Amino acid sequence: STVICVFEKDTIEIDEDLVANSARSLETLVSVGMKLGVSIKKGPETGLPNLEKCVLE
Amino acid sequence: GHGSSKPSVTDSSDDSTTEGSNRSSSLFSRLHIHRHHRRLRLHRGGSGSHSGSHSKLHAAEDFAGIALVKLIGAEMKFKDKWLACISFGEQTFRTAISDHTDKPIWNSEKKLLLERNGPRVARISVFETNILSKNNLVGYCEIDLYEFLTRDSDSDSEMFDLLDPSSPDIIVGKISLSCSVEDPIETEKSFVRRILAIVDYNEDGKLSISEFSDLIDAFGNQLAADKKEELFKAADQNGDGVVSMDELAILLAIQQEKEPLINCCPVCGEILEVSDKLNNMVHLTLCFDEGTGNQVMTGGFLTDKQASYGWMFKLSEWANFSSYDIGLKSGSRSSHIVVFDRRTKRLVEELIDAKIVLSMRAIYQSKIGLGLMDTGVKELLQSISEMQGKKMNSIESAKDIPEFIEFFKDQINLTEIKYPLEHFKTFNEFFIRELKPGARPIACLERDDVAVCAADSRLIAFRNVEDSTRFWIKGRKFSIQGLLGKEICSTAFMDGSLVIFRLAPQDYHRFHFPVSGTIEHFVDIPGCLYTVNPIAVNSKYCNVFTENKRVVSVLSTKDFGKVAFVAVGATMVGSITFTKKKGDYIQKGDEFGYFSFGG
Repeated sequence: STVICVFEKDTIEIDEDLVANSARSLETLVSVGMKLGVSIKKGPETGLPNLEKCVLE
Repeated sequence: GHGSSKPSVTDSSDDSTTEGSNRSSSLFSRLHIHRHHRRLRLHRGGSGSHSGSHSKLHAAEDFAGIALVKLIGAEMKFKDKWLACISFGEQTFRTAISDHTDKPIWNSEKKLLLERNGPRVARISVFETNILSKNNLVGYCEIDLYEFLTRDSDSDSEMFDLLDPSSPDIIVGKISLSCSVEDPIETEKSFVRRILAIVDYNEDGKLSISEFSDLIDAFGNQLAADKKEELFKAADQNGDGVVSMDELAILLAIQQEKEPLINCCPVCGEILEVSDKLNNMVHLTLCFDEGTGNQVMTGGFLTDKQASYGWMFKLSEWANFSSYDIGLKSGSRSSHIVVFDRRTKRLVEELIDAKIVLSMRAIYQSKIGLGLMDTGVKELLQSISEMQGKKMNSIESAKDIPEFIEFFKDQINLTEIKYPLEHFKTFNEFFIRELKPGARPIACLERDDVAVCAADSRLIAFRNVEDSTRFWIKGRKFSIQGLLGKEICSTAFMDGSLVIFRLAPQDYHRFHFPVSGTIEHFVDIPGCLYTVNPIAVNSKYCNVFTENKRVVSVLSTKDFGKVAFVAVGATMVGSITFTKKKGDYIQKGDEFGYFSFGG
């Protein structure tokens, strides 16, 4: 059996180690409660700028 | 497979019957005696459609091998829709139903196992079919296959009278059939070509050293495993580092004569007798035919289901639940999926028996295999899972718990289970065991902007769907809309991030919330119960995530917006139960539900 979580676009920054393994088609053994990722907070809701999307010009 | 009914061909010529010796004596001098195949001497160049690779028998001791029986058609005395059955030994097979006619044509072929001391008489029955009531037996005949195969005739086919079952003196029609025996060398070569096609993962028609290596491992021969490179080099005649199918088939056919490579059947796992090469090849060929649905005629009634059941049971790593004794630690050498352990930061091997891997590849990664799914196998997977559910809910199933724990002793931590083992009255109760509070610490519990893993599992995660299909999900029809269903899918999900948690048999089977929020709703999506093993997920022919039974729920969160949570059922473990309901506010790390045995 399998659980699949789908997050809306640009809402989660998945932990880099998990993404890096996956990009090598390598599964990562995890347990319930281990950190998965962090919310990408957006300005209007949090009052914080979305730094990920900022570009220096 | 044929694991439970191993052919028992012997090599002793003393067993020849007097009648058989007389019948064959006039032809005996014409026989070409092949030193290694003296049990199956064939007269080549006979007439009929199978000349060259199939022919007639010439001696009683030849009555061993694979016979190809073809039910061609019949001439009946009235018009109807007809089907014919052939029963031989403990097997019964049936044709498709003909058109409405008095001259039905079937052209259905079936390979039968001939054993020297086994059955000789095949009974053929012809039925008129009815939609609303049972099929009626109209006529039958009994044919001694030994007589048929040794008769002095240039033709492969012959007409036989069909007799009235209540008055055998009355002829009710005629049936035309042919029967020939397959050349054992052809059997051997075609078998090798077919099995090699299964390990030819990149489907380039050639085998690399690693593909070849997997095959030898599956054969369970340690000696051969140590000589893999040597064998590979012997086959690679032009030294280009790959071996064509035909080259390798020839090599293995020759090698099998000198020193058998195949010690166990990669389909059913049965240990094969080293001294009985032909018998082994017959066993393997029939096992593969049964598994791939390669034959036109299907097994009839109960036997068909039982045969398919045996095969399908191996199409999932969950097969280990009912086959500890032939599982990971014995028989053929294990294959493996490499997984990165996040806690220890090491690569670990997840072992799966090589024959299960081969079986799964055969069905999930081939067009033929997936074609089977359209012929009732989906329903079979469903019924196998339901049956397994009933079994695992029975009181008797509790006795399997200690054996299961022993089997996975390095991977199940008994000290973290909430209740003592005596608490579990059925296997399913143990399977959905709860853990002690605090057994799974939740990362950054006070911060709802940090998401956590939802299950003890093998995780794979992608920032967008494009990456997921590039690196992992190969089913051609996969899409987010297909996964979530139209009711739930929104534009924001379409290009969202995807995290897949795959549970293995030994895992803690409860799943938890990855984020904090409110459960908005649940949507049941009915479907199949394919395995969710990477072998199926990575197959371009199989669309596990969009075709399997699943429940989609939507969580509304402050920090992540909407999060779709999809619980996907799989072979054997198709039962999905939720312990929270719509409208509940939940904290990340809280239990959400569990998977258990059942449909």
